[in-house]
Amino acid sequence: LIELRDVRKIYRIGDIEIRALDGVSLEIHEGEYIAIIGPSGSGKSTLMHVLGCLDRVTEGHVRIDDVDVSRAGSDRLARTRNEKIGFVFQSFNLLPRLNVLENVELPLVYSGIGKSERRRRALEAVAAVGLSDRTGNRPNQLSGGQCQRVAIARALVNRPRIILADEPTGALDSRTGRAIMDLFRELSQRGHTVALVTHDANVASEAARQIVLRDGKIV
Amino acid sequence: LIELRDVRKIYRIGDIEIRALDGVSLEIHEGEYIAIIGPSGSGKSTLMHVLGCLDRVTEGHVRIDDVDVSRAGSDRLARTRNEKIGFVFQSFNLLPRLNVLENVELPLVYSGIGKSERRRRALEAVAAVGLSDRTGNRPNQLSGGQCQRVAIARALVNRPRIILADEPTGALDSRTGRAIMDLFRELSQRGHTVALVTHDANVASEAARQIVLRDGKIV
Ligand SMILES: Nc1ncnc2c1ncn2[C@@H]1O[C@H](COP(=O)(O)OP(=O)(O)OP(=O)(O)O)[C@@H](O)[C@H]1O
Ligand SMILES: Nc1ncnc2c1ncn2[C@@H]1O[C@H](COP(=O)(O)OP(=O)(O)OP(=O)(O)O)[C@@H](O)[C@H]1O
Ligand SMILES: [Mg+2]
Ligand SMILES: [Mg+2]
Repeated sequence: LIELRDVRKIYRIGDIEIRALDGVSLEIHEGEYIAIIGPSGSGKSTLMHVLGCLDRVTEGHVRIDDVDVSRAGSDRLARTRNEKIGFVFQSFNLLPRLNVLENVELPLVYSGIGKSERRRRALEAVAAVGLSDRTGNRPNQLSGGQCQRVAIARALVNRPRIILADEPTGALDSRTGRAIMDLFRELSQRGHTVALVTHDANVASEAARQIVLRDGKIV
Repeated sequence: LIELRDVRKIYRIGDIEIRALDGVSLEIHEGEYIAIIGPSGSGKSTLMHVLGCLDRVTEGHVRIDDVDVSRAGSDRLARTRNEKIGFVFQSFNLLPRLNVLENVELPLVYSGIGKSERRRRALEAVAAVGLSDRTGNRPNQLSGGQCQRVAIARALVNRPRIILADEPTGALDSRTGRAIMDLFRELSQRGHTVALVTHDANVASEAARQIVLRDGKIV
């Protein structure tokens, strides 16, 4: 389903070169559940952005569902993302002027879903993360873990085939985190492809397969 | 050193009332090392903001070093904060247009420390969190865990008597997190007062005392 070949992501700042990804090749098959682990700064978020068509690679090839996204135009990229991928960002990236429900509805707006169906689906997603009583609040009125859960609800609302979550339980206590992991497990059992970045060994052990990154390479 | 009596922090949104803190009384003595734990949304960050003179309480009393900060003017509050307290925010709050070194120097600028002494101390703090090779970068050029470490360096650069850290290892792998916990342990051993919010049981067990929050109350 997702294939990376010899992928490099290199940042140049002045004459300094930072190799965020340094020759990564990877295959993720439909329905797989993988965990990506590794030290701070090893390239995990960068890898997730590449998998999620959010960042272009400097070198190498990226195929998603047989589409070569490393050569695709930005419109094509955006459509692929919206139709197939749900992304939970490490720092949530909620829109500060929209309330919880509006934030969660956003992927459905891009998909052209009608107003009442959007509302229905968004309420369902918000309920799944335990925030039904906070739908009218904006992100600055929420705790860190509540923001994280809104980001998760938004990523899942379109029922995407591919779910990419960058440290989805980082701001959650063990019980709330457990509920979220049950959610991912259920989605995986229903055939969704799930890739999680995590520092939590318990979370990593839920996946069928672990990928370890170090200095931009898979070890 | 820090005393809270019957503290309430109540947000009113329309006719809805959210009791972020709902009658909290607490004493933290000089040199103590405490961990604050509890579910997402239970009031931990709110409690930290009150302890750190960053938020005013709705009801109750807050004393820091015998100063009644619940009645103090905002200048007095700011001075107390700058002189006595180092704060690591749950979402880091780095200034996006400043580089790592400039971000870390900020508390020293407020203290009126001279340029070369600021630089020296900031470099020391950055080295302590393992980021000496990234001093020229801005926050958007750093990974989540790198940003967290910059926030920690900034909080410690003034060698404050009171260190308040809201989930300081949330974005860190276990090895980098271990190095940060060693840093806090060393500061505690040297007499600094340390209060950490954490979801990590390992981190909580490092403290001499654990405080558990639930629905804005200490249980
Ligand atoms: N500005 C605000 N307006 C309204 N409610 C708020 C505001 N700030 C915080 N709250 C609410 O106060 C409660 C406590 O928030 P707080 O951030 O202290 O929780 P927390 O224990 O730190 O949670 P987490 O573990 O998720 O970070 C939450 O229900 C939160 O939504
Ligand atoms: N825009 C950028 N410019 C320069 N360097 C960057 C940029 N974005 C990321 N980097 C660097 O690329 C490397 C990998 O970053 P990445 O965010 O993928 O790490 P990570 O494994 O997710 O780390 P963490 O666990 O701390 O979140 C880091 O050294 C980071 O500083
Ligand atoms: Mg990351
Ligand atoms: Mg919090």
